[in-house]
Amino acid sequence: LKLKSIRIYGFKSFAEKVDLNISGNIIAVIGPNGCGKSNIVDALLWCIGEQNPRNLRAQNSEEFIFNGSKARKPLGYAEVSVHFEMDEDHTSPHGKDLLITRRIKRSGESSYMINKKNCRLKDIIDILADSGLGKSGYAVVGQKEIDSALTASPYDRRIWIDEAA
Amino acid sequence: LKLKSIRIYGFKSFAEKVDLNISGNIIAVIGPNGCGKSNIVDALLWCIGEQNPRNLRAQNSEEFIFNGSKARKPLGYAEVSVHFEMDEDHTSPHGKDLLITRRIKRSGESSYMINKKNCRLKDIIDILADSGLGKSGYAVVGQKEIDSALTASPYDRRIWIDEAA
Amino acid sequence: TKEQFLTTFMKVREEFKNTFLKIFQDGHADLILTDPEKLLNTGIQVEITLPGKKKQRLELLSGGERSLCACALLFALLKVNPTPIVVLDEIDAPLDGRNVEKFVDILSEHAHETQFMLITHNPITIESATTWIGVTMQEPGVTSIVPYQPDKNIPSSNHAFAR
Amino acid sequence: TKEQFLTTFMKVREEFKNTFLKIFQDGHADLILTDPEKLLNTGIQVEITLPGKKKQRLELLSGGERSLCACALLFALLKVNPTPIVVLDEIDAPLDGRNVEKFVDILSEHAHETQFMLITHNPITIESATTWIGVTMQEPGVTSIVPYQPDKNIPSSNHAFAR
Ligand SMILES: Nc1ncnc2c1ncn2[C@@H]1O[C@H](COP(=O)(O)OP(=O)(O)OP(=O)(O)O)[C@@H](O)[C@H]1O
Ligand SMILES: Nc1ncnc2c1ncn2[C@@H]1O[C@H](COP(=O)(O)OP(=O)(O)OP(=O)(O)O)[C@@H](O)[C@H]1O
Ligand SMILES: [Mg+2]
Ligand SMILES: [Mg+2]
Repeated sequence: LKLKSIRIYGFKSFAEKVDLNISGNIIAVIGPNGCGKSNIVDALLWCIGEQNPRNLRAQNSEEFIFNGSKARKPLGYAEVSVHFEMDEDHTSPHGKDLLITRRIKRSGESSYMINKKNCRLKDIIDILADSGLGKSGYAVVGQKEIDSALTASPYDRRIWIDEAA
Repeated sequence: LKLKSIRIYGFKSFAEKVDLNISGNIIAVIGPNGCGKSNIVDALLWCIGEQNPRNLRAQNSEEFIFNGSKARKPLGYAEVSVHFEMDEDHTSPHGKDLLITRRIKRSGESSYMINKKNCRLKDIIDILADSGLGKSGYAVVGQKEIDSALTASPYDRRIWIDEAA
Repeated sequence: TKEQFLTTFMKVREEFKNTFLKIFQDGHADLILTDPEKLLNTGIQVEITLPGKKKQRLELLSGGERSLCACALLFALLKVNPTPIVVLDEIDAPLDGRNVEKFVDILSEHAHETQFMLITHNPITIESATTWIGVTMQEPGVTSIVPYQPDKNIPSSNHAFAR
Repeated sequence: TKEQFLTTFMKVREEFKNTFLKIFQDGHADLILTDPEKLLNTGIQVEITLPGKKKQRLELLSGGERSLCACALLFALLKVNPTPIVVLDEIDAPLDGRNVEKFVDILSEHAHETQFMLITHNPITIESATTWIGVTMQEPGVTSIVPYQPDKNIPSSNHAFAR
């Protein structure tokens, strides 16, 4: 499974649609403080099924949607699409390319799509689990989190082994 | 009040006596990871009266004393001396120069000195409070602590104002 | 006493607004008493509006934005009640190059009344200092002090200081 | 199941020791089960002895030492169970120049099996990347993406990336 692109519209500070094209295996994301780098990480996690707003630095799901700036009004919905390319040996009912889309409206209504066809969250979680991108916590280390990996409680640490098992 | 020098022996990773000579008003402390930079901050705070080992990244006061390395045995005591120069307008019974020394033995016995004469902790705290170096929390911001200044509880924040009052 | 607390609070609040504007040029910062009727018990809310953005909860600020706003509060307290010595341990770590420059500028303004001891890996902060103390472990586990000049690195087992 | 947990634990422990030695060249790292009789409930202790130093509690490690040991554990887990994508947000912030180089070396070894997305301000990490995404706010409050080449900074309101 390879990450090919991320498209973000209306999610947090992304008032305008942006396309992130990704090639190569070491991708550096660079920019000044407060410009939206960690928001990209939140967008990716949210799209592939993260359910707890706390894990995305938000109090509730409404805080996922662009809530305006000095010059702009808040938007009505947020949508993130992540394009994956499956490995040679992984055949999936959806073919070689996998476009996962998640959308949320201010009303709280959330919808998911695989290759532009409506699906359930469970479908997304299943297909990603097959390809190794399960919910393993150690695949995303948020800002300032690296320190707690060692000083976490002994019980927390076993979770990393459980996920690797 | 100006900081002139810090002498450290036996405190944490300072197995050999070192003298830090300080001049100027912006002093940069530079060095690789794990070499003892934050230990200098702990030494300074301890010397001027910090009583809680937790605020000095230690569980108990024995962890202040050099506990050995591969090539060296643990030491029996730690001693830190800080040399301050009083301002022109501050006359103190101890004269223009103030040498504050604190020593601790493995037995837990701690002793204080001002200009090489034994004194009590209270004497040190009083003389420093007069010169503006009271126990104000905002005078020392430890590693990774800057973040919590804003996200601390509203009650914690008032403490900073109380100290400034 | 109550009066002392209130007077100091008003002064710090004023300075916080000023320092914030000095750092961010626009936007707005404020300190609000959570319970103004009970001055001896009240907490303090911090409200921040960054330039061009809407006012929002502090948790929504980015890592660097939060650190910079905390610096503004620190400098406001120092203005109201300068202490002779301040020690800052890697306070510049979350900041990008431009924000480190802003931090160093404001710090230099306070350096007449206060001595600052800064532990840092950042070349911009290192360059702004007047004195340098090189710390290393030439023998493993044992701290030693070596001379350091900003134009050349210390001779030590860990020579690369460049960040 | 119990057997799965134990087999994985033993593998991660082995890899943790190896990765630690790759980073530190000496010293010793280990993972210990707090309650080996109850495999489904046991916690995991991390024990670290840095080169030339004595074994001590994790809290006594410095900020940079702790982050580097956490990286060793992360890479050990990746070795045992590689995941296709890993995102690391400013994991290099506490590290000095030499340790960033070590981190980047180990990361590059894993980059055959795993795609890494690294948010960073550190020039050494930026240079090690194969692709760069410049993020900025040309309009306040609104994120936009701009091309970025490591030899020149992005044209943005906050151009100074140098750390
Ligand atoms: N729902 C939202 N609507 C509009 N803006 C938002 C929303 N949620 C967060 N933001 C903005 O996103 C910004 C933070 O972005 P982010 O945390 O990604 O910064 P960053 O690039 O990681 O910065 P740093 O280098 O300091 O970590 C904040 O300034 C905040 O105002
Ligand atoms: N009582 C003690 N005896 C011997 N060594 C000690 C003692 N207490 C702490 N240390 C050592 O001090 C080292 C940590 O030093 P310190 O935290 O000052 O590093 P630092 O220079 O601030 O590094 P960083 O840049 O990573 O923050 C640890 O490696 C630890 O082994
Ligand atoms: Mg960030
Ligand atoms: Mg430190």
